Amino acid sequence: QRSSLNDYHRSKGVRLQGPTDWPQEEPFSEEECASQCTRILQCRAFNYNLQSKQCKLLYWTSREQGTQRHRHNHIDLYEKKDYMQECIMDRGFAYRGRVSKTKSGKLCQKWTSSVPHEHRNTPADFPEKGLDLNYCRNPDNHENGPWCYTTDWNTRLEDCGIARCDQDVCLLCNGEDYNGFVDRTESGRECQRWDLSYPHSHKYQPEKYAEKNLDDNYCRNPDGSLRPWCYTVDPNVEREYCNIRKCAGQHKLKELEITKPCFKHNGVGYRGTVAQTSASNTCQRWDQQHPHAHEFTPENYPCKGLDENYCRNPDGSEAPWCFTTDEGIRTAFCFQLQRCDDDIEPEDCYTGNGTKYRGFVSKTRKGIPCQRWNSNTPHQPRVTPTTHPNAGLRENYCRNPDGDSHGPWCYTTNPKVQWDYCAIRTCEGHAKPTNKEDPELVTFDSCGRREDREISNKKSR
Amino acid sequence: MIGGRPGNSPWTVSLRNREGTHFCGGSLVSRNWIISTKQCFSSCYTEHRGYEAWMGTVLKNPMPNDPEKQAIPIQNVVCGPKGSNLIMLELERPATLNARVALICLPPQGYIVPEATTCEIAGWGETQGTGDDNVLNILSVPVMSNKKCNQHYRSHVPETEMCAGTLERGAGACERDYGGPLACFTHECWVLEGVIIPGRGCGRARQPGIFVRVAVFVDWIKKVMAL
Repeated sequence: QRSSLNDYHRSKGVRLQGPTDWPQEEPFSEEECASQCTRILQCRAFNYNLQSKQCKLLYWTSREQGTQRHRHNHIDLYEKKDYMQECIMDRGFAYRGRVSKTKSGKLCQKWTSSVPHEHRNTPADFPEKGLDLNYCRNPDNHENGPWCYTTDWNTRLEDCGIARCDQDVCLLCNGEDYNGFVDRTESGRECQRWDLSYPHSHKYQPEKYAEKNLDDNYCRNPDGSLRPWCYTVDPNVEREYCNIRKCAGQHKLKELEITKPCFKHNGVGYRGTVAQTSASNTCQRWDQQHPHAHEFTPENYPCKGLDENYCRNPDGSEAPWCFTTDEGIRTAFCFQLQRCDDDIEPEDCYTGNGTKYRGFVSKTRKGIPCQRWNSNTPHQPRVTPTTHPNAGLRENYCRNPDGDSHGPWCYTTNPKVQWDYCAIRTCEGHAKPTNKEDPELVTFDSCGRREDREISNKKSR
Repeated sequence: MIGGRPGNSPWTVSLRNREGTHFCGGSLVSRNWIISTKQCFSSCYTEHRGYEAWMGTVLKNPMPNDPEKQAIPIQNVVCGPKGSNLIMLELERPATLNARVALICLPPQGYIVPEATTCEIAGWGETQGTGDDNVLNILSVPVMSNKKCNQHYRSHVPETEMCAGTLERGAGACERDYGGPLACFTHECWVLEGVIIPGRGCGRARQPGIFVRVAVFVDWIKKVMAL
């Protein structure tokens, strides 16, 4: 049940423009399009329009000169994996990468040339073997992998020493950062694409887990397993681990900030010594299997700081957690842990609620630069110098045109954060005034009413 | 919920992570917006794609084809003012209001709920053997003044928070109830006066529950929905 898309690398929302166009677009499904491109030797990629269901085959991949990638909401680009990878699977017969030097550094001879070495492996005779320019290839499926004739008169041919994909990128820790190209499990089964739900339907859709690099059908570790794995194309085997080389030396997680008295983000880097959950359950030691047996041992997860029985987050949950010593409660969060303050240092102060603030701070409490009040991008403001002419809405300075009781604010230049409060505090000795509404004047219309099922049941009885 | 009992709270929503597991509660304040606590979320600025709000059912694990259940993806989160511990979650599409899904009212800005007002908290959190973990549980709790509450918390409860609960052991919010509502009945309507935040332990003696005092942040809530 393998999909023909398995041979392709997908770039979502990208349209590739090449120097010459394929004659026409045709209506196909993505998979039919992939099958057709696979059948045609000259086809290296295709654009698929999700709206019109049109398929446009391409002579090029985005690695070729003269091509341009454009953002496009409805078009995905699929490129043959063989042209995108600089490592080999098996003996590298399908290798279509761009290495053109041998392992000793000699420049390769063009396959079309017979100087300095005459040979019979010409592109004209073997168009299916991908003998492009002077790139290393393995037209005879030699056990040493891709090779080439060299431009050195004294060396007819030499191996290129291209790494195998399972050796090329090694695993750090339990491979949660792995983004290599292995697409086979340890038993040799081909992996199912993460963006497909057959033969196995699953929850790891790439759109949902954007930060997990669930590309194509490569082995990945989105769930904090022992090592990278994938769903397989074998309907009888749902998922298997992949066999990928572990890196030598000390393992540590990339770009992980270690914190102790508090935790940041979801607390994967928390290394404090709290050993109780927010429900006051005592944590079980990570190196023990009682009362709860588990795989989160310090040996299995050397980079996750699984010391003693401290709250930790080895699997990327919402917050640090632990197994508890209570037999009836397997795991519990340590939500009571303090979050580290991630606000930047305030640069100025304001009095009252800041409506009279006319200072020059122009960034939010998280450090995002403010959008100019008279600009319409990235946010279309409702509060402008025209709507609030007396509010001092100059440049992109923080202001409080609407009398917000939490202080000056601004629209931000981050498209995902419309507005936020600014990096300004209340001045020493000035308390924030509290806004109060007269409760008698507040009316509720359609909220806060419910059908009391218990009472209606009693009535019906 | 320690010491609660099964009940109906149509504005209480279950927040689900990308695995579909319930991890915190929330309150529906408009068809597009939910209020919860920031402590349930890893960050205000990361992707929350795949997270959902479930409503319309009192069961923690309803059948996948439950016709009453509304599972709506969260498309955006907005963190509250400094010190508020609040987060607002924008829904990808509006919730459909019916007998099982309803909005809770917001209190007047700055309103202080009188001491001894009986309110209720709701959630699908742990019961620690005091009830059924698989259904929404509700517990009635009397409001306690901050002055009295601070006698038990060494003056650590600021004016932006409020207390409710009894001093006896065995009743209160617990793990996975956080973010849910403290709702008080005023003028014939249920009003969201507090948001459940994590304390130390669940249902401990002489430790009333602590909640974010929503009335302090109503202007922010309305502004987020309006802008």
